[in-house]
Amino acid sequence: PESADLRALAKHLYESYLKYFPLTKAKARAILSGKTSGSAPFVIHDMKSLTEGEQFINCRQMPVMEQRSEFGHVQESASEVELRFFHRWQYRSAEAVREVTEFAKSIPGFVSLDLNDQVTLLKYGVIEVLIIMTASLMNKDGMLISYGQIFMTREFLKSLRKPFCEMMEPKFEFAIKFNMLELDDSDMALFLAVIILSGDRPGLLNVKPIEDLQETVLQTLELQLKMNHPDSLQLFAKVLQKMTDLRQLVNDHVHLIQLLKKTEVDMCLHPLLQEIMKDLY
Amino acid sequence: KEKHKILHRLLQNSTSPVDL
Repeated sequence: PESADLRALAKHLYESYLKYFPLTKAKARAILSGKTSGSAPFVIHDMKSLTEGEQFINCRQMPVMEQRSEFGHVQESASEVELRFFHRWQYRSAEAVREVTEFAKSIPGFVSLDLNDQVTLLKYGVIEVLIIMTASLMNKDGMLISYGQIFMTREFLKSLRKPFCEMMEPKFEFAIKFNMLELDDSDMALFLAVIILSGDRPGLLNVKPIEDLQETVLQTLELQLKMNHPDSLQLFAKVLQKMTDLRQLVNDHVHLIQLLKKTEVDMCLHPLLQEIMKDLY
Repeated sequence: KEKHKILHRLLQNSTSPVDL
């Protein structure tokens, strides 16, 4: 009966993962390997294709002033294009934070935690979750963006000016190793919940109920990995080890963003991302 | 609480889309 409860939890979290996250790993892998019936993604590999591909970028959240005017074809410098692309990226990230928040709220027991602790768990967990989810969209040559409509090459991201060029490379390195574990979407749902329910985030008021919730999800993840990957030795331990790398990645990411804020006078950070990154590490 | 206004709002509003 206890294992039946854990299976039910795994099913529930997988269902809410499918409900809140628009691009699953299964779908992303199909697009990346060219196995979808739809059209192939638009490839951005240089400044010219970036300018052309902007029309495909899903930017529901962009303020009107950010949209290209009818005079958009007047000479634009590469740095303007880079900056505008970064803005769009940010708005998609803020939308992704909202998706992760809805997913967190669907974890049984999460909304009963102290509201301040819910905020702390999200503040510290959300970038880790987004990095893990981005790994699903990456291969060694590039990554899908805009809900899978665009493939942006790794070389192009590396060619941007400093410090933009340094933003994604560590995530690619992480993703290539993480993807070797071959987790599927149902495993990912549980792993993301484990990350969110970390009882050691700074400033938590009431750690015990968080640890209790995490313990149940950890047992579920362990059982799930044994059943889903019977031949993969020590997979549970390997997955948990990734949590250490993630913290370092987030730390480096936040420092890069802080550097950007100093060097790019025209850059304004989305208010939600500001809230999350302020005094994070 | 003021420091994390939007996060609070995202957590407290149920499924309705939040103006980010």
